[in-house]
Amino acid sequence: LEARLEQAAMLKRVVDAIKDLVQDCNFDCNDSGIALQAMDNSHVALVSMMLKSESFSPFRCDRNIALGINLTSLTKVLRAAQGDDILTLKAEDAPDVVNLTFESPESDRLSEYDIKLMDIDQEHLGIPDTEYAATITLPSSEFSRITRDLSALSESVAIECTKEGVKFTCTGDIGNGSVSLRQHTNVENDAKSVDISLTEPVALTFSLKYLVNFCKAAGLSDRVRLCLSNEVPLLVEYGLSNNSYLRFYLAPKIGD
Amino acid sequence: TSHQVKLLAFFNDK
Repeated sequence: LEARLEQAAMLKRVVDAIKDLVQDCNFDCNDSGIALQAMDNSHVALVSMMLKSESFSPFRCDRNIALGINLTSLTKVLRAAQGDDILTLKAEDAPDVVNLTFESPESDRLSEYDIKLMDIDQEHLGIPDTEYAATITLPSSEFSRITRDLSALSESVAIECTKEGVKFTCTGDIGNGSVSLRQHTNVENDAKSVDISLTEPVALTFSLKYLVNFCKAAGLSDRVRLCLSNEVPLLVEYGLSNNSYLRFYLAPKIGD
Repeated sequence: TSHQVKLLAFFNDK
């Protein structure tokens, strides 16, 4: 494997966004890119990352390999990279280590690190293709604000989507709160728009602690997409350039 | 009250 990223910031942000949710992960490398799928310890949330080969230049992967990496270790090494450094990942066939180099674009500084790999026996889940009943695309900062504000009151949030819009509601010991958003097109800045596409109304309840965790990815993208259908896990997607993405799935809470 | 469902109730083990 040899994969060169123009900006180390991308990988730094991705790892930062998922390291509190999952710890030891296989980075599955093949000629289409680098993928990661991992569940959190409680088996309630799942991270699915895809960095397409087009996000790297150049990208070469002659044989499929799984790089088992501890994200705490990776974080320590990535801290040594500046955001605008050029980052290159390298691994041999049947590797013991993954090699990372960081090149400063404006000086002759080159740093190089090896991280020991681990054997990770990871459960791989088949995620069915789902036609979601409701898809909401909104500014990622808005979604972060909603989850943060409501998590101060309650452990859970009910998300209801109807043709009127989407409503986030919570009930806690001190009282209750809600935030409603309507479909809205911002003509000056499309990134601030709220798009709602609905085939049937949905109402689901989720644990806020996971949603707050997902929002650590907000720095990766101006927009976030929420996909919901009744009684299936929520999909929260942060799109990256070149069709790469960081997705989170969260199992709902269901009434007794 | 509601209880938290696990993902394995929805996604298959590959």
